Amino acid sequence: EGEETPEPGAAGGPQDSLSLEEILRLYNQPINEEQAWAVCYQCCGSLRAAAARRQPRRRARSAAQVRVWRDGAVTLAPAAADAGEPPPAAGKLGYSHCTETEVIESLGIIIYKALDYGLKENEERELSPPLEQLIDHMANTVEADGSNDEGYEAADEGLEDEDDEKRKVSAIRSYRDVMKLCAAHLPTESEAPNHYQAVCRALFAETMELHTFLTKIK
Amino acid sequence: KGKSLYKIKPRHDSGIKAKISMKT
Repeated sequence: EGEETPEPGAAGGPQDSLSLEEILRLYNQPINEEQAWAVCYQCCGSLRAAAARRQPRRRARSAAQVRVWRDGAVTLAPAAADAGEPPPAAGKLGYSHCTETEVIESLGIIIYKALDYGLKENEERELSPPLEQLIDHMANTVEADGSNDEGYEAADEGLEDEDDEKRKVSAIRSYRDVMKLCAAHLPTESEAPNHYQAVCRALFAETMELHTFLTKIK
Repeated sequence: KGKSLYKIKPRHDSGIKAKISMKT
């Protein structure tokens, strides 16, 4: 770990985006919960916009594909462009022929892994229940669709508070569902666009600052 | 700055980490 420091902006000129993988490697620690909510919200926002433009859907295969932009936008890039991976096999969980719930599932997994970054196999991070529920539902959407359940049923034994009651998550089927849950996490839902954009903008700015600092030390 | 604080517990077979691992 760490011997291969990524080189944001190595191509020259000001850098306008960083991948989530670069961010994780530079900090060498996981993202925090607020950043997870924000990346989730912002990425689903851009995926929604892309869907409206009828752009092909693609699953997130690694954190290298999730790009955080200077202005706080978060986008999902094609795998081969960023990760240096060979193009995904056509058809199978590949590019354009996947569903919205599959994209959400893959994003949930990537975000969980970013929260889990650096932890050992036998360790598990304690997440706040709402974030754990969000990720759980994102990552399980395909199953939820298949079984046509209504959300929880017997799965979440530990949640008996009234507060938790109103936060109950039903199956996530769309980017909009994810965004609504992220907005509901805030005291004022209408602040979600500005708030989450600001969190991602700060994530970009602070990571670039760290990169500049580390480069100077080198 | 940028420091995230979080608690670590032993991985649980029924926990979210195990569920995510099974998917990947």
